[in-house]
Amino acid sequence: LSTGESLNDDLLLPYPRTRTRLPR
Amino acid sequence: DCRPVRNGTRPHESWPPPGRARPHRGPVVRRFVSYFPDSGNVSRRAVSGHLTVAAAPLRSFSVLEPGGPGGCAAKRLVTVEETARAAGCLVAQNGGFFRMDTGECLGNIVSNGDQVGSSGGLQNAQFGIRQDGTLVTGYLSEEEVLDTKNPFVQLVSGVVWLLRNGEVYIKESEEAECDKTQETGSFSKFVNVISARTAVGHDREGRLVLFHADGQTEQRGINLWDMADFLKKQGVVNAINLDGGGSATFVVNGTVSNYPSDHCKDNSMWRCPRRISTVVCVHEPRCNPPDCNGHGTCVQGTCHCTGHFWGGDDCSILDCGPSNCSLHGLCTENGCQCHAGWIGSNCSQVCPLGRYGPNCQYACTCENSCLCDPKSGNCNFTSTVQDILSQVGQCLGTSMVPKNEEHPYFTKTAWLSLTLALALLLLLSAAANVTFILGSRASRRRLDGEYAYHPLQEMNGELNSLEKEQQGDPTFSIKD
Repeated sequence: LSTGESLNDDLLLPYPRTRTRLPR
Repeated sequence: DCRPVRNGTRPHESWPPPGRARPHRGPVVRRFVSYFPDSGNVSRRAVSGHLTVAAAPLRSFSVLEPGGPGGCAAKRLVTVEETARAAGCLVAQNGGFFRMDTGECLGNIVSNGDQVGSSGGLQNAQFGIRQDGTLVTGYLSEEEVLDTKNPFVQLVSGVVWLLRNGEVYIKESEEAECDKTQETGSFSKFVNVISARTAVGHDREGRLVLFHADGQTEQRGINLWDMADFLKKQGVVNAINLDGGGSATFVVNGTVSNYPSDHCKDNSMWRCPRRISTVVCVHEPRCNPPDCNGHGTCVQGTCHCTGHFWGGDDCSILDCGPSNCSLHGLCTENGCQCHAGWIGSNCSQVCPLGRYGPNCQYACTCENSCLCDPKSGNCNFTSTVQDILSQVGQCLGTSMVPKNEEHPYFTKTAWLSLTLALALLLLLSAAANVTFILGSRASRRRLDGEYAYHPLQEMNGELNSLEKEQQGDPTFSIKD
């Protein structure tokens, strides 16, 4: 079975990509 | 909220390790196609997936770095197949979250005893196994993660604690895991959206449970509430949610066995497994330590110790039997090594008379062939036999001494009895002699005084002249 490269298109993120989880 | 907790304790569940391991059976993988209610619609949606149950998690479960050790430091992204194959996983799934752009592993990661990632006390759901086999699920402070008394040997971070003590714990998790700080409502969406999902947890018997469900975000699959309910019905007690979406990959014996949701780069008709970060893996049970301390062979997670004297679960204990070398020797891998003066497989026999030292290898060199201390060879040795022999001022030639190992008991007893009998005879003889001497003196003393002759009274009716004189002269007497 050949496995090609994934498109990484099904994103399921708990936090926004831009978010930095620094202590307040 | 969202504040790292460095010290103290945080809410989590510790499940004690199961007792004595039962004969090992490999992981059980169950496939399902189940129907879940479709929110807003009357219809139901079908979701397929796998539930894997593995006994003895301490020995059969590992958190793997991508592509093997050093994968997190190198920020590698590797398919689950590749990582699982190299590690010999029977069943493997994608594990913790990661940054897709940089390849950075996120959260706490302990892989086979090595801490390779730290969240710095950031509060997300954790699942791990401590050195003693305790299964830990929930939130941990940094101090608890870094505990050295009973350190984690496997640890992975997820997002959302699904089940706590058999009850759904999503609502509490949303509060604990920073939902108030979310900027776009993405955390709430993350919980409620249908998608491909994976989870890890354990049941009441302390068995590890891996779960995955196929899906595609917002189109197919299940939300976290569905997953928690499903796991609860399967008897899972504690579980956390791991990475999902296009990361959800399920591999059995090195082959992808689910339907990943990412499309392939070269042709969007097909689906391709994503290159991800850490992997959760169920493998053949390993021994602890894997090499059985160099004194055995690991077979199905059980050490088979070499030789007759290595024992214990990890072949680290020398066992020479219940007698323990009779406390006269050391147990070695070749059996009892007796102290000087002792011999035998259990060191229970003293050296034969006339021999001494380790393995009784030396002959005594005492004057008059006297016996010596079986331990040191010292001729001033005092034992019952030697005492008796010394007191009477003699030593037996070693050639006359019966072999100790042949009749050790007879020799002592016989000599003692003989000596006592002779002593008794000596006493009787002495007593007889004394009695005889005393009797003789007494009879002599009786004859020691004066005495007188008494001649015949009459001779033809008359006293002779001598008698007459005696009768007339009382002073006349004869001394003996």
